[in-house]
Amino acid sequence: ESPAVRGVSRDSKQSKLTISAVPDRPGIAAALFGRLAEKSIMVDMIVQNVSDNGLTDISITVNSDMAQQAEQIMVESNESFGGATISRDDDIAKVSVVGVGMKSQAGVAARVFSALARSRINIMMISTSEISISVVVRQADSENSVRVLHKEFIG
Amino acid sequence: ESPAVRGVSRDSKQSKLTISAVPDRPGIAAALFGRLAEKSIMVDMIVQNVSDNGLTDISITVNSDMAQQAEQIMVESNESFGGATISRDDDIAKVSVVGVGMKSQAGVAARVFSALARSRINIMMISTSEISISVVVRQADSENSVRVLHKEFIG
Ligand SMILES: C[C@@H](O)[C@H](N)C(=O)O
Ligand SMILES: C[C@@H](O)[C@H](N)C(=O)O
Repeated sequence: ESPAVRGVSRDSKQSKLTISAVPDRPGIAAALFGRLAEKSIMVDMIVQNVSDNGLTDISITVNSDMAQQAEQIMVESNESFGGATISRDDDIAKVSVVGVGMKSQAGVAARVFSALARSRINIMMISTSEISISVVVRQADSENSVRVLHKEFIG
Repeated sequence: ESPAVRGVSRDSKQSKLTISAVPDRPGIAAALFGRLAEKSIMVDMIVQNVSDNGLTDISITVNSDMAQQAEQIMVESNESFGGATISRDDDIAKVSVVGVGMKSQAGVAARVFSALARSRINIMMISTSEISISVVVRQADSENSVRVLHKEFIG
């Protein structure tokens, strides 16, 4: 059965923060997000892929207004993990295709990624759920991303 | 306002496949998912973090029954990208905390990760949306994960 894509949305007022090469052991994510929560940082995306050599990266997106503060917190957390690096990227936008039954369909994801690829839009991050496929793209690509995805799914 | 966590779910019948060190340029995700879609592979999680030195990793989770076929497709895709490696891990479970207003609350994520950390459960992958925080853990940790998260959020 075909999942129903209901809409395409974007948020260009986000910044991405990545803490790279953190130890992949229990307690690391808890420590980092505990500190972010303490300072009431609002986090949108959280993405962590599998580790390599016992190290992995954790990326978050936050409202641009909080980027400075979130970065500071990550720098301070870093001191307790040891060895990780922090990077911040303000030139991003989050674009989401939202619907129902979104998971289980490599076809929907293929259509999202192909639509973007045809416009030469690079996909910097991907995160999915049962109701959404979200990508991070450059801010300059965000309007075009919404346009081509709207055309692909809504008409 | 406090987001409402409605439930905790898990799926231990999943396998993780990662294609590592793919070029971070337009068309790569489209090519990979196009091939997966062609073979009607049902994909649950898709996780891609930011690239490093122009290369990044894309991980997916699929129903264990499709793992072999999905792996084969990734190996074939790899031939067109050049240079990437494929890894498969069947010893995983996806555990999700589902609710409303889940995003924007570093506090909810902190509670999820802390509950798992207190039980020494390692978080292998993280992917979030507005209605869910999903983690990948070892199969042996999946029952415990649900138990501690249920206790944390539902009582
Ligand atoms: C990297 C981080 O997620 C770690 N694996 C943890 O469990 O906290
Ligand atoms: C890595 C992959 O997502 C690539 N950036 C693409 O746009 O297809």
